[in-house]
Amino acid sequence: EYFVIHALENGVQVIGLTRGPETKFHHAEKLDKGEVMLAQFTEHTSAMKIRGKAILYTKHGIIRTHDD
Amino acid sequence: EYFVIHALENGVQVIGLTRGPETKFHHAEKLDKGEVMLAQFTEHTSAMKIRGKAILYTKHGIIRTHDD
Amino acid sequence: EYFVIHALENGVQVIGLTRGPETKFHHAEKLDKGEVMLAQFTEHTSAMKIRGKAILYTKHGIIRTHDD
Amino acid sequence: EYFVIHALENGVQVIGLTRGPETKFHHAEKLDKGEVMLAQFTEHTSAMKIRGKAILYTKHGIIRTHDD
Amino acid sequence: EYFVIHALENGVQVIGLTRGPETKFHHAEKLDKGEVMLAQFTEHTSAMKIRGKAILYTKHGIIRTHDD
Amino acid sequence: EYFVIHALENGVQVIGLTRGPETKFHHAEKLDKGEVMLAQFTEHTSAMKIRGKAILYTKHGIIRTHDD
Amino acid sequence: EYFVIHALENGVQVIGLTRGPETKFHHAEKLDKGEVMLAQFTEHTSAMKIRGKAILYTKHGIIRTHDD
Amino acid sequence: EYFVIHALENGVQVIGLTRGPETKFHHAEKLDKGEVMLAQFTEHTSAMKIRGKAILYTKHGIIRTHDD
Amino acid sequence: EYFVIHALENGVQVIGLTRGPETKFHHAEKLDKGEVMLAQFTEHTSAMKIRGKAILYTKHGIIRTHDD
Amino acid sequence: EYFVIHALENGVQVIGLTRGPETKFHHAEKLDKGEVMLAQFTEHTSAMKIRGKAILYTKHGIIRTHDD
Amino acid sequence: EYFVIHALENGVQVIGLTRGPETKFHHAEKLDKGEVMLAQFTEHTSAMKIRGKAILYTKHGIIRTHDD
Ligand SMILES: N[C@@H](Cc1c[nH]c2ccccc12)C(=O)O
Ligand SMILES: N[C@@H](Cc1c[nH]c2ccccc12)C(=O)O
Ligand SMILES: N[C@@H](Cc1c[nH]c2ccccc12)C(=O)O
Ligand SMILES: N[C@@H](Cc1c[nH]c2ccccc12)C(=O)O
Ligand SMILES: N[C@@H](Cc1c[nH]c2ccccc12)C(=O)O
Ligand SMILES: N[C@@H](Cc1c[nH]c2ccccc12)C(=O)O
Ligand SMILES: N[C@@H](Cc1c[nH]c2ccccc12)C(=O)O
Ligand SMILES: N[C@@H](Cc1c[nH]c2ccccc12)C(=O)O
Ligand SMILES: N[C@@H](Cc1c[nH]c2ccccc12)C(=O)O
Ligand SMILES: N[C@@H](Cc1c[nH]c2ccccc12)C(=O)O
Ligand SMILES: N[C@@H](Cc1c[nH]c2ccccc12)C(=O)O
Repeated sequence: EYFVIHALENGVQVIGLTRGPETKFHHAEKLDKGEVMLAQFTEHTSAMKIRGKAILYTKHGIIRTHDD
Repeated sequence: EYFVIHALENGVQVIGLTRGPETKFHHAEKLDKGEVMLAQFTEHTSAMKIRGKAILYTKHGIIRTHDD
Repeated sequence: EYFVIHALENGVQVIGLTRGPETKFHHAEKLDKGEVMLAQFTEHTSAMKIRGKAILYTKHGIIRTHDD
Repeated sequence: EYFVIHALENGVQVIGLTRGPETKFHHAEKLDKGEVMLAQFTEHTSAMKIRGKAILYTKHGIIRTHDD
Repeated sequence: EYFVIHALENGVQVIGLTRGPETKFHHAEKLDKGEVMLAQFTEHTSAMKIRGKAILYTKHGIIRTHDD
Repeated sequence: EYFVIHALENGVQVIGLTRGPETKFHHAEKLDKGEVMLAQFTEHTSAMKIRGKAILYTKHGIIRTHDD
Repeated sequence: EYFVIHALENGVQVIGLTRGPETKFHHAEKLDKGEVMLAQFTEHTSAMKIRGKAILYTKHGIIRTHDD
Repeated sequence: EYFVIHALENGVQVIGLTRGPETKFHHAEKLDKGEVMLAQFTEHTSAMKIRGKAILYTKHGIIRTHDD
Repeated sequence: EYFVIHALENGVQVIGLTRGPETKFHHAEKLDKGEVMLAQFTEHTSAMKIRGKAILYTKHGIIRTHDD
Repeated sequence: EYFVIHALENGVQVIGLTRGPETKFHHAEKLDKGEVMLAQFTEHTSAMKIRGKAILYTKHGIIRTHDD
Repeated sequence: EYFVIHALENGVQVIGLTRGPETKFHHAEKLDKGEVMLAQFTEHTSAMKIRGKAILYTKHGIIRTHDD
């Protein structure tokens, strides 16, 4: 299972939250405008958080973070 | 299995409920307006609770928490 | 397998019934108006009961508890 | 595999029949008007019986018990 | 794999036939008018027989026993 | 994998053929007009034969034995 | 995986060919007009041959042996 | 995985090629006009070759050998 | 997983490339005009090459080698 | 699970991020204009990052990096 | 999982990149105009690169390398 994020401005963050009894940030990947990241759920990542203006392509639909 | 939540105001909470014979809150992730969270069901999380104005993208459809 | 419940009034209850030879209530989660819960079937929960005015999003369709 | 039952009157019963060489009633859950139950087939339940006026949401379609 | 039967008259029977080298009736569940039964194929049941006026909801379609 | 047979006359037969190096009849279930049988392929049944006027509901379509 | 054959004349044959390094006929089931056979691929049958006028219902479509 | 071949003339051949490091013909089944063969890929057959005028029903479509 | 190739001229070749750290030709099957081959990916074949005028039926679509 | 990237200019980069508790770049594949890369998620790659003008073909849709 | 490449000019290359912590070229298959290659992802190949004018048929769509 993976999702795709397309950054529409500089400084967009894709944050990985730890799997397990604790929930912490283990990594924040910064994206510049136009960059695209594909990210899986993994043994270490069971939730993600997105900050900044971007378009997300997920199995439940396409989400514009700054439109809604 | 994961779902996506898009916060429409500051202070939206995504609460994880424990898997097992007991049902307690193990984590509450706070989202600011415009932030998006993708969250899986996991070995530690078998139910979730959402507080605040948001849009949820799930396999059974899209839900606006404050429209219905 | 999970379903989604969107509370339309305060005091909506999502009740978990035990898996196994006995069928008892092991937990009742209370939801306030506008709150949303996502709940899985689990090792401890093989049936659920919903009380109060709500909308349920399940794999077999969307159900308004107080409309029908 | 689960199905959903929406009670349209008080006293609706969802009866679980035992899995195995014998077929007996192991539990009868009573629902009041408006209540909804989600019930799985399980290690102990291989058949179910519904009494009273209700709407059933199953993978083979939606059934109104008192309309047909 | 399960199917659903909706009794349209009293005395409808859902008969379970044994799995294995022998084929015998191991159980006959009687349904009154309006009652609904959901029945799985199981370790003990590899065939079923329906007697009486009813509607069957199966993965291959909906069958009215007394219309055709 | 199961199929459904709806007898349109008395004396319809659903015959089970043995699985294995030999192919013999191990059981012939007789159906009266209006009766319905649901039958699986099993450890003992790898082929079936239908005699008499009936409607078959299979994954490859609906077959009327006496129309074609 | 099974297919369905509906005999349109007497003497239709459904022949099972052996699985393994050798390919021989292990069984020929004769069908009379109107009879229907459902036959699986099995541990002993990895190919089949049909002789006579019939309609075949397979996962790749419906085939009339004497029309084309 | 199987495919279906319907012979449109006498002498159609369905040839099985061996699975493994070598590729040889292990069997050639001859079909007369109107005959139908259903053939699986197996432990001994990882490729097949068809000679003569026939119609093939495969998961990627229907192919007339002598039309194109 | 298999694909189908229909030769439109004599001398069409279906070449099997070896699975593993090395990539070599292990077999080239020659087809005459009108002949059809069905070929799987296998323990020994992880890539294939087609030479000559033919039509390929694959899960990603139908390809005419000499039309494009 | 793989995705496809079609470079629309020289110097497009497809960057692999490490799977595991750490998230680092383990490889950056450079593509010239017109080149296409197909890349899987693997035991060593659980996220990817794309820089430069390109078209991405993913299971959630087609993304032009420099159009949005 | 495999994809199909149809060369539209001589000298098209299908390059296999190694699976594992290192990413190197392990094989480059050259195709002449009109030739078609079907290539799987394998134990040794977790990414591929295509050079030259060709049409790619993948599960995410059809891609012309020199049109876009
Ligand atoms: N550590 C949590 C992370 C998490 C996943 N889904 C969640 C939903 C709500 C809150 C936290 C989570 C877990 O693995 O379960
Ligand atoms: N601890 C419970 C949490 C839960 C899941 N689904 C539920 C439905 C109702 C009430 C509680 C729950 C369990 O793992 O089973
Ligand atoms: N304890 C029961 C709960 C249950 C599941 N499905 C049911 C249907 C009817 C009655 C009870 C149930 C069981 O695990 O089987
Ligand atoms: N005890 C039976 C219950 C049952 C399931 N399906 C049935 C159909 C008909 C009669 C009984 C049943 C069994 O597990 O097999
Ligand atoms: N005892 C038989 C019951 C059965 C299943 N499918 C059938 C079809 C025809 C006749 C009998 C059967 C068996 O398990 O195989
Ligand atoms: N005994 C045979 C029965 C059978 C299944 N499919 C067939 C097709 C043709 C003839 C016989 C059969 C077997 O198990 O394989
Ligand atoms: N004995 C052969 C039968 C067979 C299956 N598919 C075939 C295709 C062609 C010729 C023979 C066959 C086998 O099991 O493999
Ligand atoms: N012996 C070969 C047969 C084969 C399958 N697919 C092929 C494609 C091309 C040439 C030969 C083959 C193998 O099992 O792999
Ligand atoms: N020997 C290679 C063959 C191969 C498969 N897919 C490829 C793509 C490109 C080049 C070679 C290949 C392997 O098994 O991996
Ligand atoms: N090392 C991380 C890489 C990763 C995957 N998905 C992510 C989402 C956000 C941040 C990092 C990641 C992991 O395997 O889990
Ligand atoms: N050696 C790498 C190859 C690879 C696969 N997908 C990638 C994406 C980007 C960069 C390299 C790769 C691996 O197996 O993981």
